Amino acid sequence: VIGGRTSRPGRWPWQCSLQSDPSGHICGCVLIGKKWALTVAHCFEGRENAAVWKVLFGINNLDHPSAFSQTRTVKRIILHPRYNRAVVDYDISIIELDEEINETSYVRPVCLPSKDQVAKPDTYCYITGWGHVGNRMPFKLQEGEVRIIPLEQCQSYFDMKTITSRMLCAGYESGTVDSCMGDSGGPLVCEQSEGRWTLFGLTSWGSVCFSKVLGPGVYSNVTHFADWIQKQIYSYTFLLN
Amino acid sequence: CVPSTSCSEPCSGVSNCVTHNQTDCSQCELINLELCMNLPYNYTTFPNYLGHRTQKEASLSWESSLFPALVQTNCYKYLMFFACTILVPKCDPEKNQQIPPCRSLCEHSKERCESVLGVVGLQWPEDTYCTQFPEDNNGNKTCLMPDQDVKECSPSHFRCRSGRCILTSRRCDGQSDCEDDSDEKNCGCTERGLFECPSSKVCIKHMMICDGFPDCPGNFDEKNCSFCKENEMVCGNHECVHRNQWCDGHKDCKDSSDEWGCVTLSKSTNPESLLIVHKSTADYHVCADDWEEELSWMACRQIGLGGPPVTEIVKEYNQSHRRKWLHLVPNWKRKNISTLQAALVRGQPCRSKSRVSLLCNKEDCGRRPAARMNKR
Repeated sequence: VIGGRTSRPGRWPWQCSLQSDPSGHICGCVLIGKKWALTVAHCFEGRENAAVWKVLFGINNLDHPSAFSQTRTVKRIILHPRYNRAVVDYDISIIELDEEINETSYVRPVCLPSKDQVAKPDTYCYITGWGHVGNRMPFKLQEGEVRIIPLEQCQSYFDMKTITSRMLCAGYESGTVDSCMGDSGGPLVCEQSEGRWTLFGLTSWGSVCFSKVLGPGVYSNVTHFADWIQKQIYSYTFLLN
Repeated sequence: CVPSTSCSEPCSGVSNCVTHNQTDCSQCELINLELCMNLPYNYTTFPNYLGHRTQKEASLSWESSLFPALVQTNCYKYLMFFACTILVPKCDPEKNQQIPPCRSLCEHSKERCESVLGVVGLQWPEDTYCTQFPEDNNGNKTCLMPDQDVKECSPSHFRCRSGRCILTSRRCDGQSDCEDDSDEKNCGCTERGLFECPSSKVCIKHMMICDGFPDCPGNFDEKNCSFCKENEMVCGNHECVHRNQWCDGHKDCKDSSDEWGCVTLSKSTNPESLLIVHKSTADYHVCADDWEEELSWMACRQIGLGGPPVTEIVKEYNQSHRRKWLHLVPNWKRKNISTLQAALVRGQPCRSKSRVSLLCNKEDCGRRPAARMNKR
């Protein structure tokens, strides 16, 4: 996260780290149920084998796993069948964990939006991740506040890329706070009523975040996929085992 | 990995070695960079002439935004061809060898377009020193020059009559993007080889019709896709399945849609709601005979809610009113069922004349721990 700050441990209990040996952290992910997490499809390009991945929860410092952290291996990766790597459209995938997480105050799922619940333009939400901070890769989880930007306005920043309804834009024209390489798959969450946080976006793509080209970040629009996510989880939980 | 002796999957695009060095990775790969899909070659190799290590890095680079924007100024007919030869350099699949653009192509691009960039205060990309590229061919194909018929705009761009390239999504959007308005002419879907969504002007590709994903407003592209018999139901993917197989606990549609939404709770002002199971295209109440708590858990989980459930057995006083009931199959525990609907059958008498009512809890989500307080 560019322009963010180091997060307090346990502040974002749904944030997880998708890791593969020997590289370690490769992408972010988001816990949405005891056995299910979301990330973006492009994290699995060339590595679709579930066996090579593990998922870390309840972690703040990647270098010092705490007593509150939990690790799970991946049972199944469900890529969106329309994922298009050339235009980074339908960039979403579901991860089934090998076993349920133990819910604690450090490891807890985020709420999913209903299919008519949208992130309203000009509202402020948060992004988190262990991605690039501009001059280095951080060990500690970073957080940044971003503003939701209407799609038409967002398209004006990306003259040569198509912004589709499967995407959500957030950030600032000046790029002061933005997600960056390594944040992919991590959450964009907005606070709803009663202090509950809902997942509206997954970090997907943007301009080269620490270059001269600025603009907002582009996130997978979770609302668009709400129905697909629910049906996949239902089918794999009740019908295929 | 160099210099250590650890082993890693080579050339995956992700650097696994501690020193982040991956050597001998210059293998040809298919071009997937959207901007450069119209090249007279299909294979590329990395790193490219701008120092990008992968196509993804190239696609998100400053240069991949800069060059297409510059094309719009009409500064040089072959600018985009040159840009692509350095963004996704040609790879000779036989020799696994990178083929650079010719020096004159680089020089012409720079001569004609660098000054245009200067007007808006931008600089010609670094790392594009033309002297690094070989002099023009003398019949040998050691460097690339454009053919006469090279297209200036990539497939995801529309070429204005004036020569400018604009993003395809800007064509026919009601706003003129070409100076000659050519992007707002001939806008019918059919004229563009696309399908027009009924009752809207939205155009979609023909391959998107009846593919199981709604693209038109009102889901019109996913309607009238099947011709099922009277005793059949339509699956989400447009297969036809016999109505008796709908919500029977077995997946009959390939996309499982025959088993979706089979268990619900009736809308009620009371905390508890009657359990309703959809089976063979009709809604049924569930007879409370031999009901067990385990089934209440299963019902709540299927609905997408959690527990612990509160189960209530509701007596049916109105005996004259004929209810539709489902009844538990004998020995359902031995049948290794995974859904409630698989444990229920029609046509059995309900001895208790009572139905099942449930209160499920919403699974907790989205809560952050409260900040710890410290006395100061």
